[in-house]
Amino acid sequence: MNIFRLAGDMTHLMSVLVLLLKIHTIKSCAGISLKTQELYALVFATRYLDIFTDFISVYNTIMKLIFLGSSFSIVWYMRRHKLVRRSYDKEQDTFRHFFLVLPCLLLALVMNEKFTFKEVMWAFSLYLEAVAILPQLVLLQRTKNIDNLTGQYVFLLGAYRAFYIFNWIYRYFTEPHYVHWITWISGLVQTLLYADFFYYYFNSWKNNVKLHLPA
Amino acid sequence: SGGADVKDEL
Repeated sequence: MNIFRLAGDMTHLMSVLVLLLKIHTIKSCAGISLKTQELYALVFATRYLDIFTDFISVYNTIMKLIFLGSSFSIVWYMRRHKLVRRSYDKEQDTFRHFFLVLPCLLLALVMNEKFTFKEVMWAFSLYLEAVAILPQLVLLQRTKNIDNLTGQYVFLLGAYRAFYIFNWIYRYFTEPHYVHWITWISGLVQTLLYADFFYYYFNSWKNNVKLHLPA
Repeated sequence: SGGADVKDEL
């Protein structure tokens, strides 16, 4: 475990926990895309199929349990909690899961490290994670609503992406056989989507105007 | 080495 990996895991963890705690506390999920949250729950569920079969470390198992528990809790709040669900921008959050899930599944069937159920699901989870933020970005663009909650959430996710890339570079030079093309390429695509968002986020902050993303 | 090894990242 290097410092970049730890920082990446911690910002990732904070992004999910900050979102869950705020939804729990203020009983509102305004500006948050349920589609993106459901996709993340699916990402964790398909990636952590090894949770009971391969023991890596106590840290690893606990983190997986927290990610699974918190992502499904967020979805539960947004769908089932009687106050939270009222604040959900349902009419604006119209992105179809299907358009992201199907291509990722097909790509995972073709591009995987080994053609087994677990490996195909693992590749699928990486492809899906790369694009799962898209419904959130579409919702931001439509509602033009970038409050503190959404801003902090997307900022923490962006920090997680950046730290993971530093982690891969570090591991590539320090661990002789560390090569994971699928992880790196899908991770890079995901980070580029964030960079695009950050460009507009930073500009709107600098000019002290409301965020205005291009259509 | 890029094979179907144990994945230690989250």
